[in-house]
Amino acid sequence: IDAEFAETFAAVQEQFSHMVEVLFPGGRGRLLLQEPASEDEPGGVSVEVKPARKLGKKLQLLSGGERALVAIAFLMALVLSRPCPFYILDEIEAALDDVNIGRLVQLLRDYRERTQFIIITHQKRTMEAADVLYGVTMGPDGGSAVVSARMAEEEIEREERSRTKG
Amino acid sequence: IDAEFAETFAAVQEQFSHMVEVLFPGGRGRLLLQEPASEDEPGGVSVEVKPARKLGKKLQLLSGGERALVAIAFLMALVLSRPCPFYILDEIEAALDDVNIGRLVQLLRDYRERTQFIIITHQKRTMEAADVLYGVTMGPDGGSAVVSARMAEEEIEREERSRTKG
Amino acid sequence: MHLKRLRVRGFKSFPRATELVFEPGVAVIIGPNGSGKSNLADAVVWALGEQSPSTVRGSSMQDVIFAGSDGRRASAVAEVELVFDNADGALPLPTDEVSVMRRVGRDGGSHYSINRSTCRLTDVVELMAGVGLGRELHSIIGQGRVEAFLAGRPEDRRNQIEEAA
Amino acid sequence: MHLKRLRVRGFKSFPRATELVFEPGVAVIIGPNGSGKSNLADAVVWALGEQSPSTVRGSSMQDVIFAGSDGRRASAVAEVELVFDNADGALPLPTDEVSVMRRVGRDGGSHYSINRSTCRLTDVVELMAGVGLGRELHSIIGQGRVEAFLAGRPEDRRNQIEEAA
Ligand SMILES: Nc1ncnc2c1ncn2[C@@H]1O[C@H](COP(=O)(O)OP(=O)(O)OP(=O)(O)O)[C@@H](O)[C@H]1O
Ligand SMILES: Nc1ncnc2c1ncn2[C@@H]1O[C@H](COP(=O)(O)OP(=O)(O)OP(=O)(O)O)[C@@H](O)[C@H]1O
Ligand SMILES: [Mg+2]
Ligand SMILES: [Mg+2]
Repeated sequence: IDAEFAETFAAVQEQFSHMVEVLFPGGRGRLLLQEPASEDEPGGVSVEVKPARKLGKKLQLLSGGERALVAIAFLMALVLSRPCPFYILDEIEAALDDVNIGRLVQLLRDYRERTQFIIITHQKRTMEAADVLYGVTMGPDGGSAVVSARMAEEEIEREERSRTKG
Repeated sequence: IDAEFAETFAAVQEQFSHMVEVLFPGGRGRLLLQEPASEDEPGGVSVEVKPARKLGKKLQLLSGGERALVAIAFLMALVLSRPCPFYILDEIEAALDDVNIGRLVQLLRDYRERTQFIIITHQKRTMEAADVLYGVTMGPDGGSAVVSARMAEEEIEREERSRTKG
Repeated sequence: MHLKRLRVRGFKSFPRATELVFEPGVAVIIGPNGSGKSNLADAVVWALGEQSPSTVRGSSMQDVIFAGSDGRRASAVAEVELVFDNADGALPLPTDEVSVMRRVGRDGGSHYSINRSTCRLTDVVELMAGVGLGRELHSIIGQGRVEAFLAGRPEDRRNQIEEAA
Repeated sequence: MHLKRLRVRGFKSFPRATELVFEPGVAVIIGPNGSGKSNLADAVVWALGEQSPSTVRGSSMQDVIFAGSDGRRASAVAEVELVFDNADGALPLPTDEVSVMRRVGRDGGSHYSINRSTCRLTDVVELMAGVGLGRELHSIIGQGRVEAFLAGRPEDRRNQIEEAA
């Protein structure tokens, strides 16, 4: 188990540093394997990130958006080293600004050949990454239904029009 | 203390029901005062919300966006019954869809005479509510600076251009 | 291997049989607040054997069964079927598609099946562990959970890497 | 009464004296991730007497002092001043503006002042409680905390209403 873990850890570690450079231009990041706490417990994995121009910090002091970006870097490092057959990501870009949503969209496009991404979002920007778009609406009887995204967008526009006229 | 609380509670309760009707068109909501748990402990306040077409539900089963809307209804009920001198709201609309951000923006416009709102956001829609817009940027020396919003928007556009060319 | 079809019936806010057909690549799901998007993510987590109600945002396992609405009576059964593309043989089964299904009634007992034949929970868990979809299901990040994905303790991060190994 | 000016120096990511002038109505603050927006909200919470480091997202009270960056040395002192418009006399002080200031050095002791004369923490807390800005500070909702604003226990909601009373 140790040799296998060591190999996987090395791959994830390398990819994580690379992903941090992509998501934090001018920044640096790394994963570190801690000393085992006791005989029977393996060491944990700690994370260090230094955004450009700033001192390296405890994760806790980073901003909401920066912490989300570090988590996305870790996720993508797993995708690149040991991909699962599919990923479901529910509004993971909610805390990101437009530029960082753009960087995420670019990553999804770059790695769509490696695995399947199913993304739930409200951001128009994220929709640009889609190969296929699905819409979910709440029907008149109070039950959910899946419609073509065209219809979902029309419903959103219809609600919007009735809100501004109302 | 009791008479004062009772009067405030009645005012907040009335405004909460009104706010839920605004934020959940066709829905209903109310605040309820629970029986005191013991002699020396007053009763707590419970919340019930029934979105349109759905059964009334435990708050836990509502969606992320619906829960944020209920919290905003409660906040606005306090603003309308016992306003504080100012409110600072940090990305409170992150989980909302465009239509609901529109409803929030409308509320901020409607009640801007009653109190002062200071809103932190990434959403272009929310910026429409602004009387005054401020930009914060991270300077080249790694320290934050406040600039005119014009400059902040230009910096966001500049980063965006360098991302898409880069 | 990828997720080819997701079918739900009587699961959370979906009273009627509803199916999404997925392709490889990037699929994006949009819709108003409260329309049922995150319930679809919960459906996948639940079908793969989730035992804790709070992971699918309920307080009891009955909370996954459609509880009724203004226009419809409550459902008696919640059912979710995942169909995986297995043309590459990633799953040790002889078929080009592999179906994993979970069903629960009001009496509480869950019923699992692989390729429509009844099996136990451990069979589903073992089948999925073989392709990196271990108990922690690191490949499904729920709403509001992206920061928690990394904010755990160092041991948690080690587990995530071990599962991927 | 409204918040007229917010001035920070050496507080979190703001090494230089920085001032925002606010009007009544709706002020909106934008800026890239990590630029310092939420630090401004923390500055207001801190100046009004916050005692717990975790509420201003630090692990110790020293974390509020600018710790340095690639281009600048660390600050020795963190200072925040809030200036309120008091033309309506909402605050029981004879001036048209009321300033509340907090300063802390590396040695740890906080220094409070009202209208630039030294006072105790309890003086600041009492002054603000008179206008509905009690200990809980329900009027400041931090990032990611909007659901928690309502999700507390029923006793918490009662407290929020009592403070407003
Ligand atoms: N067992 C159930 N029966 C009926 N409705 C249910 C059940 N469980 C959840 N719901 C309903 O499903 C709705 C929430 O769905 P979901 O969380 O998927 O929304 P969403 O599309 O993700 O919204 P958001 O964009 O706000 O995150 C709620 O309104 C809730 O009442
Ligand atoms: N004491 C300190 N000294 C120097 N920098 C600090 C200090 N405390 C926090 N910071 C820095 O401030 C930055 C975060 O600021 P803040 O949380 O205000 O960002 P934000 O503009 O709200 O971003 P987001 O849009 O992602 O929420 C972090 O990068 C953090 O490293
Ligand atoms: Mg959701
Ligand atoms: Mg922030």
